[in-house]
Amino acid sequence: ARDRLKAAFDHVNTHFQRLFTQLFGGGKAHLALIDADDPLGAGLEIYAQPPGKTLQSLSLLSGGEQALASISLIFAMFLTNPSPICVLDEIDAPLDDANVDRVCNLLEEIAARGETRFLVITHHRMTMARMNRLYGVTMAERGVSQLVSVDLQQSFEFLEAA
Amino acid sequence: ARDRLKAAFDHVNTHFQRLFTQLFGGGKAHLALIDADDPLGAGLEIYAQPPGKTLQSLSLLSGGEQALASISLIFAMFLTNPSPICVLDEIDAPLDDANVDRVCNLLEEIAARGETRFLVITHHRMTMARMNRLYGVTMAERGVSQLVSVDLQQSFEFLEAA
Amino acid sequence: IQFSRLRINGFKSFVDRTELDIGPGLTGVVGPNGCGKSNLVEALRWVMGENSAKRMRGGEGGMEDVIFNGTAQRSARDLAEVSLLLNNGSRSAPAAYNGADEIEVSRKIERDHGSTYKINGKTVRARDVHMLFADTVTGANSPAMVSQGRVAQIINSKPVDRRLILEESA
Amino acid sequence: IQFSRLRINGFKSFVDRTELDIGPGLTGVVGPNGCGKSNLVEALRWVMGENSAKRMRGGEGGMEDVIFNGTAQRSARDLAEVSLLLNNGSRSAPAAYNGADEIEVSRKIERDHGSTYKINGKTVRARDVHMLFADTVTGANSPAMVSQGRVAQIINSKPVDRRLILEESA
Ligand SMILES: Nc1ncnc2c1ncn2[C@@H]1O[C@H](COP(=O)(O)OP(=O)(O)OP(=O)(O)O)[C@@H](O)[C@H]1O
Ligand SMILES: Nc1ncnc2c1ncn2[C@@H]1O[C@H](COP(=O)(O)OP(=O)(O)OP(=O)(O)O)[C@@H](O)[C@H]1O
Ligand SMILES: [Mg+2]
Ligand SMILES: [Mg+2]
Repeated sequence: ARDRLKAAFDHVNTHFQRLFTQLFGGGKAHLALIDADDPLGAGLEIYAQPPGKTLQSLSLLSGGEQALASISLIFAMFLTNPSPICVLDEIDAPLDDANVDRVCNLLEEIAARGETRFLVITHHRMTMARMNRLYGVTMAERGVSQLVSVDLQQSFEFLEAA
Repeated sequence: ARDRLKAAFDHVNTHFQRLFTQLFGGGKAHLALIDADDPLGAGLEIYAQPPGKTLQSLSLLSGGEQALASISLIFAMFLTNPSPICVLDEIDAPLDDANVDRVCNLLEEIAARGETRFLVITHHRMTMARMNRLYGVTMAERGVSQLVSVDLQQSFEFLEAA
Repeated sequence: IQFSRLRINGFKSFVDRTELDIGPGLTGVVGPNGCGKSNLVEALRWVMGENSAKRMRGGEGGMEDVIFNGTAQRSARDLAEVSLLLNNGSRSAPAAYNGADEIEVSRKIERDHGSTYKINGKTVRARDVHMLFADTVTGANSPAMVSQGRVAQIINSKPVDRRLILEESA
Repeated sequence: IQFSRLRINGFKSFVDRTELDIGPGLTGVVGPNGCGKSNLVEALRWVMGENSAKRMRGGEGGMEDVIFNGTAQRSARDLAEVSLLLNNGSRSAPAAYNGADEIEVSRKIERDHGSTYKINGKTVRARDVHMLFADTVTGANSPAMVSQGRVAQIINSKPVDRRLILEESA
């Protein structure tokens, strides 16, 4: 079990370092096992250095930077063991437009390999515009959900209206 | 202390019930002191019934509905003891457009009384468009924040670009 | 294998029969707050064998809270059913199911009777469903199922808890 | 009283002298992730007397973590100062300060020397600043100061903790 964890840590850390730099458009970061010599009792800490800033632990980053670092870790684990389905429920909520754009680039890059299908729940117009197809969920009848397929050329205005 | 808490609870609950219905565009909700007979040892629970749905506790609502109920509570406490300054740091992140619109209506209603000034941090275009004035914070020099005043007529595109 | 379709009936706010086609690439799901988007994600996790009611945002009623509990116009149901269609064209499923082109996994729950699983029409145990998804590197608690609030949870969790997440994905 | 201007120098990422005019109505603050928006909120809470380094997102360095700690191009500072200008045209300040048209509250911190407060140029104790703001129904921990993540914190807190929030606002 210890060897497996150590091997998983090394794989995930390698992916994490690359993904962090890709999603932040620069900078560097790494994972570390802390608080114990035995990996099975240790903690996983994230050390991040956004472009042009000093290296610090996750808690000193801004809200959006923390979210982006956490997304980098999630995808580092995903790439270590790719899965046929990936579901993302409003991961773009705290991100600015530049970071939403870079996250969408990453999704397109992974989707292009053809092994993984994505379900992406979002309120962000930029993310909606990058999807291959869109479903709208409405409650035309109060309390009853209905799924409708949305034509991508339609305007997104009506999608968010209650 | 017990009487003061009881009186505060009654005030906040009255405001909360009205604000919930205003922010959700219908439905009803109330606060309750639970788990102990003595208010000083009790817990504060939120019971909410979004329009057309059954009454349930906060944990069974959706992400956006929970945020909106929590915002109703924050403003219920604010209206019980109005303050000259109110700072809101990205409270609109989980909300859809219809709810962002209703929250902005509430802010304009309170601001119109003239006793409170608001600082509203947001990434949401709709919220930006409702402000009386806008400041942009940039890091033209990496790691160094600079404040610039933004002309409201300018397009918001550049504001979110890194 | 590829995930191709999710069928839902009587599960949470999806009281009417609903079908979601999961095509290749990126499928977006949008809609106002409280309309049922996260319920869709939970339907998918449930059919893949999620056995904790708390992780399904269940209240006092335990796992039966996933059954449609009624609105002003509609009465509550007694039954919820979700089925997931997997395309096995690439013949990459575990040996027991690899002969078929399509694999249909379904789960049904009835009030006071608990839930039952089926794979291609045959009743199986929860363990069999867990094994099927574990062998295809997915499952209700796979790191690739990022539920609402999960990103914030990872940020706010202690380093020891983050190591557990890493171990689960190993 | 009305809050009219915030002056910042050497506080977190605001190494250069910065002035934020707080006008009537709604003032929006926008910008990319990590540019310093929440640092502005913390500057305001700090000058109003916030005494917990943890609530200022401080690391190991305690309250000195609010002092600009340098970038690739700029060296770290030894001093941070924030001052807040209050307009007392409505003569609603507590008696001790009600004579003046304007009240300036400022706080300065130097490495290894701790922080000092001043009201209209006169050195005062932290308690005096707390009293000034408590009497004007605000302060670093007022329910009207909704920091980033606060809404989610209220949702996820236990009912007993929510009652404490209510008590603080009473
Ligand atoms: N068993 C059930 N029967 C009927 N309705 C249910 C049931 N369980 C949950 N719901 C309803 O589903 C709604 C929540 O839906 P969901 O969390 O999927 O919304 P969402 O679209 O994700 O919204 P958001 O954008 O705010 O995250 C709740 O309002 C709740 O009333
Ligand atoms: N003492 C300090 N000296 C210099 N920079 C600091 C100091 N403390 C924090 N920072 C920097 O401030 C940045 C965080 O800023 P802040 O949290 O205000 O961002 P934000 O604009 O609110 O972003 P978001 O939209 O993601 O919430 C961090 O990247 C951090 O490096
Ligand atoms: Mg949701
Ligand atoms: Mg922030």
